[in-house]
Amino acid sequence: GRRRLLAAYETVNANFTKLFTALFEGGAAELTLTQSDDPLAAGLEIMAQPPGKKLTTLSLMSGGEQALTATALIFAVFLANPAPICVLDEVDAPLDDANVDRFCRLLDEMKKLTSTRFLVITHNPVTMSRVDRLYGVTMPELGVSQLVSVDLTRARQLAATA
Amino acid sequence: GRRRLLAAYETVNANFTKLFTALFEGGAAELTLTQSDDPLAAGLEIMAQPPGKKLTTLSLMSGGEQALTATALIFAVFLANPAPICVLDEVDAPLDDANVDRFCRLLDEMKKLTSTRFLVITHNPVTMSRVDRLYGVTMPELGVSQLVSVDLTRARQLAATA
Amino acid sequence: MNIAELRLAGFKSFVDSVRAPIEPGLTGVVGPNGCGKSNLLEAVRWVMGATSAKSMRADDMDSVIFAGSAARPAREHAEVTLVLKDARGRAGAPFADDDVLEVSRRIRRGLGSTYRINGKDVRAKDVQLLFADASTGANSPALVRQGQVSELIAAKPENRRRILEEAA
Amino acid sequence: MNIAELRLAGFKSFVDSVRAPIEPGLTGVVGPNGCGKSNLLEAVRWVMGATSAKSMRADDMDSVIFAGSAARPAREHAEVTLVLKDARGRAGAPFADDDVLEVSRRIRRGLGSTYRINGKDVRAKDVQLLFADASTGANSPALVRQGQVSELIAAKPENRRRILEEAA
Ligand SMILES: Nc1ncnc2c1ncn2[C@@H]1O[C@H](COP(=O)(O)OP(=O)(O)OP(=O)(O)O)[C@@H](O)[C@H]1O
Ligand SMILES: Nc1ncnc2c1ncn2[C@@H]1O[C@H](COP(=O)(O)OP(=O)(O)OP(=O)(O)O)[C@@H](O)[C@H]1O
Ligand SMILES: [Mg+2]
Ligand SMILES: [Mg+2]
Repeated sequence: GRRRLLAAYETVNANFTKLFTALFEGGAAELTLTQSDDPLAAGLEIMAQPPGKKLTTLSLMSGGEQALTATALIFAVFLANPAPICVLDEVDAPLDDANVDRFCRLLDEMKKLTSTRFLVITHNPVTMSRVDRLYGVTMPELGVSQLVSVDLTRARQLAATA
Repeated sequence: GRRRLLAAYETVNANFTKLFTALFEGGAAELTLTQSDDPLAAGLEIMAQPPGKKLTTLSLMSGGEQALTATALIFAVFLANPAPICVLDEVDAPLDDANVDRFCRLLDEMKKLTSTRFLVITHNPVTMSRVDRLYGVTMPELGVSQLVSVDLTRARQLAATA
Repeated sequence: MNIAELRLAGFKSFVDSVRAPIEPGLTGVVGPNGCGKSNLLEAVRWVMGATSAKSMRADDMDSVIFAGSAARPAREHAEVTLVLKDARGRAGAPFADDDVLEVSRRIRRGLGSTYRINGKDVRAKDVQLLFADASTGANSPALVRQGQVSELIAAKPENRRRILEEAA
Repeated sequence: MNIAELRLAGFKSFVDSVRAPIEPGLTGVVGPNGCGKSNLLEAVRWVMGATSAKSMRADDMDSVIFAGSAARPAREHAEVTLVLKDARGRAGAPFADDDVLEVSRRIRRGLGSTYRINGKDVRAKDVQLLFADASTGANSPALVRQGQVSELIAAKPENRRRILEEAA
């Protein structure tokens, strides 16, 4: 139990450090197991330093920085044991345009590294223009959902003018 | 203590019901004090019914519906005792375009009803185009913040093409 | 193994039958607030054998059945199906040679859930194990619910450590 | 009473002096992730007499002083000022006739905070009461922190009820 957790920690930490510096285009980050000699009771702390800033715990970063860092952690875990399906429900919500772009490049990288199929739920026009196809969910009748394929070319035109 | 809380509840509930139906363009909502004969130990539950849907507690609504409903509650409390300053930090993040537009109309209404000065922190281009002026916060030097006035005309042009 | 299609009928706001092919790469899902996007993720977790009604914004499991709208009456059952391809050997006998597995969960109001693979009744456990062995399942860290990133940020360090246990 | 201007020096990422006039109506605040927007709201709550370091993403109050960056050393003090207009009678003597009140809070590393109104030393309590009597203050429900809407949604009903107590 303990040995497997420590092995998982090593793998995930290595992935996390790489993904963070890719997403933030620099800086440094690491996971630390804290507060207990027994890793099975320990806490997982996240330390991060965006380029040019001080190393702090996750809780002292900005909203968007926290979201991007936590996303790096989620993908660090994912890469340790890739799933056949990954669904991301509005994880890009707190990100500014530059960070949404980096998030989409991360998804492209995940696509190359795995055979996982991704469903990306989003309100963001940049994300909408960076996926391979789009489903639109609508309620033509109040309270009743329908699913339609959306023309990606149109979504890309809209994003290009935004 | 108890009488003041009940009076506050009556006022806020009346405001909340009005603001909800204005924001959702229909439907119904109400606040209920629950779980205790003593209002000072009671819980505040939020029941809401968007147009065409079933009445449920807040926790069963969609992310955007929850945010819009909670925003109606915040403004219901605000109207009971308007503050000279109101700062909203990214409350529009989970809202789709139609709901951001309704949120901005709510702000216009609050502007008419009070002499409150509003600071609206946002990443949303629609919101940016609907305020009276814009401050841009930047870090021309890494880790050091600066404040500048942003040309609103430009922001409105960008939003119009989006 | 690939997850190639999601089908819903009577599940939450998807009262009418819906088929959603899931193709390789990145598929975006868009639409207004409250139109049903998160319900799709909940349907995936539900058919994989999710046991916590709370984790799918429901008071109890019957709450995932279409509850009615202004124009339509409530339904009495809901069904979700996942179509798995290149799935040979993923399920035990009698499915050991099946390349395509249709895994479905059905709930009837007041009568609980039943599970099927390729039309045959199976136990919930069989479905849960099938997906767990394929590195997925209702608790897969790759299924990121709305607001879950914020929960991870706000979590106590001891609770955050559990994300490592999913990787182990 | 109107809050007409916010000034910061050495507060979090605002190491250089910054003056932000606050005009009537709606003022938008925009900028990339991590550039300092939420720090502005924290500065407003801080000068109003906020006592909880945790509520401004700080381990202790000294943490709001500029901690240094790649190119600059840490500072030893931070100061935030709010300029109040049409404020006659809002503060007690000796400010009773002052129409403009400059309320400032200053912290020196290791030495705690001091407060001033129009250049005269006052107690924290005087500042907190001034703002509370004007229907605002560090705990005003009109100061909505990033993520606070989500906290309200997820809150236990007993904790949610406290929002009514702010209105009472
Ligand atoms: N059992 C049910 N029967 C009918 N409708 C339901 C049922 N359960 C949930 N709903 C409806 O589904 C809607 C929620 O859908 P969902 O959360 O998927 O929206 P969404 O597209 O993710 O929106 P957002 O962008 O705001 O997150 C709610 O409006 C709710 O009324
Ligand atoms: N004491 C300090 N000294 C220097 N910099 C600090 C200090 N405290 C916080 N910061 C920096 O301020 C930045 C956070 O700023 P803030 O939270 O205001 O960003 P934001 O503009 O709101 O971003 P977002 O859009 O992501 O919410 C962090 O990057 C942090 O490093
Ligand atoms: Mg949703
Ligand atoms: Mg912020």
